[in-house]
Amino acid sequence: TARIITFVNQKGGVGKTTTVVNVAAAAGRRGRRVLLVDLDPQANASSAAGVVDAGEPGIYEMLMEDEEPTACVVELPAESMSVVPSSPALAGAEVELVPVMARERRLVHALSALRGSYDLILIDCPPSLGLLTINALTAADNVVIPVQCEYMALEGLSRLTETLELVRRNLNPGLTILGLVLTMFDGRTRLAQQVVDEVRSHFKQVVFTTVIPRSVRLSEAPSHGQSIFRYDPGGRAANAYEALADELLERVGNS
Amino acid sequence: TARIITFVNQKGGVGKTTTVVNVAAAAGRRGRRVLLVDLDPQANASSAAGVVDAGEPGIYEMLMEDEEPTACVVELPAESMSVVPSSPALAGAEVELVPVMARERRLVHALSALRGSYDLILIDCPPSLGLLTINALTAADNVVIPVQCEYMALEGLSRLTETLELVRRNLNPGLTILGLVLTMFDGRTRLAQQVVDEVRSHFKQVVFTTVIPRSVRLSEAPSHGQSIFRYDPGGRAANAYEALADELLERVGNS
Ligand SMILES: Nc1ncnc2c1ncn2[C@@H]1O[C@H](COP(=O)(O)OP(=O)(O)OP(=O)(O)O)[C@@H](O)[C@H]1O
Ligand SMILES: Nc1ncnc2c1ncn2[C@@H]1O[C@H](COP(=O)(O)OP(=O)(O)OP(=O)(O)O)[C@@H](O)[C@H]1O
Ligand SMILES: [Mg+2]
Ligand SMILES: [Mg+2]
Repeated sequence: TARIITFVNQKGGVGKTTTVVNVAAAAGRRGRRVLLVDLDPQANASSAAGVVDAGEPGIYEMLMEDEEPTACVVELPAESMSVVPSSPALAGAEVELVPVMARERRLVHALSALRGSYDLILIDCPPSLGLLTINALTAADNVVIPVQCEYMALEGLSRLTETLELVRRNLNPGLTILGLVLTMFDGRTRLAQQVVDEVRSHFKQVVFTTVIPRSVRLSEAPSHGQSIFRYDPGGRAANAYEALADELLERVGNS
Repeated sequence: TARIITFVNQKGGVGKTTTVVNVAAAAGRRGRRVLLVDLDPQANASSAAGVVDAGEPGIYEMLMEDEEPTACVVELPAESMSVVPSSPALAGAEVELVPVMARERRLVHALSALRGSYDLILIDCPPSLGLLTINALTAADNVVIPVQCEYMALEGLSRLTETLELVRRNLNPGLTILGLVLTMFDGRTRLAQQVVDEVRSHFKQVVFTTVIPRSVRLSEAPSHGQSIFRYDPGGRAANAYEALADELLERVGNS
């Protein structure tokens, strides 16, 4: 049955979507059966992975209208993955969920019908700690926390770990941090290395060894709806995400 | 009475906070009486502007507990501005506001007591289109939309303009776009110029002429709690934000 991993950080623009899409693609290329769930109304992960005009049903119908989950899955054989795409309708879900019974567990129930068909289910979240992200944290076995190598990205980490603790205590006792991944590392600046050192000294071996470099290839790939492995195979960024996926799969296998 | 301008974009990490803080500081240095309102639970604007340990009362108490607004203001003479600081408690407001009568107008009412004391009130928003951002859009005369020179930043613009139209129709008929500002422009990549061309061809003269370059100085300044004018006076980034503030003040003066 599938391991469910949520990629979370309420700080915006830290590389959540880029990391989910490329780790999903790397794991798929290694033969794992991977489902990417796009829980962000921006639907960046859906388009970056290559979903064109998702239509219905998608994550909104699955979460809010009890749509049959298998009907919400789009196959992307070119990227060796399946996707439950997002749509702008999801933006309304944050408010619509408030009065719903067991509102934090809608995703858990929806995914239970899919877990048997995949090895990995990877969830992309919006940059907030609202009910959509809480649903993703309640459904997850583990979280991966992308951290941009910038000062402002450090500021939110303690609030994030506090939220994880709240979810662990009230909704999902088994939730653990699989790892933190440092993104957009620019070796030419002192600041980037300072952030890396700070995060490693605080979170120690929980931080993945692989650091993702800043690379314009990663910001170009989404405009082609391709993972980095199709857009720039063999490049620095592709190698980094391959190494990260290996580390992540090893941690999954060992725990 | 103050002109209220909200800086908005639900895409994360596009430079909202960096732009609000530096435009506020530039306007303050030109003698305008400026109030920066931090409506993001991440409180990045508060710390980047130099607010240390904001304590209470702040924006949460002003919005949710009818605290006297003047009591929520922190003076930052070193940056020629005043700030209503954020706090993590604000994260709860998105959900707490849902059942509140006239929930979208809490900020309008709170700011009415402050408008007489300032020339400009600039509001920083979280990366979402939830009730906090809706409050900021309902209170504003104008919006400024920071757009990162990245492909993924283009994807959310139509959803943002649709939301502005909804707010205009239901909550704030006078709301207009003062301008879009292109941020983190890296002249070495083709992608950045493509994004600039695309945004200019779509929004035409609404886009500010000034483009903010990618500059490590801008990402270092927040760790010192300083605007770019104190951290790297006379540098490329300071000059860009000075030029942007001039353009913005001109548009405010002429409309
Ligand atoms: N390593 C990298 N090098 C260069 N650009 C990158 C890298 N990773 C991501 N980007 C670019 O930076 C921007 C932000 O990344 P991304 O959208 O993945 O972050 P996010 O955390 O998902 O954002 P949001 O908070 O809006 O969901 C995107 O334009 C993306 O293409
Ligand atoms: N022109 C620039 N050049 C280089 N770095 C920049 C620039 N503008 C902003 N940054 C850095 O990029 C990151 C994102 O910027 P910022 O936090 O201002 O964006 P935001 O839109 O407010 O993010 P959020 O969506 O999380 O509120 C920060 O670490 C900031 O220091
Ligand atoms: Mg994203
Ligand atoms: Mg911000």
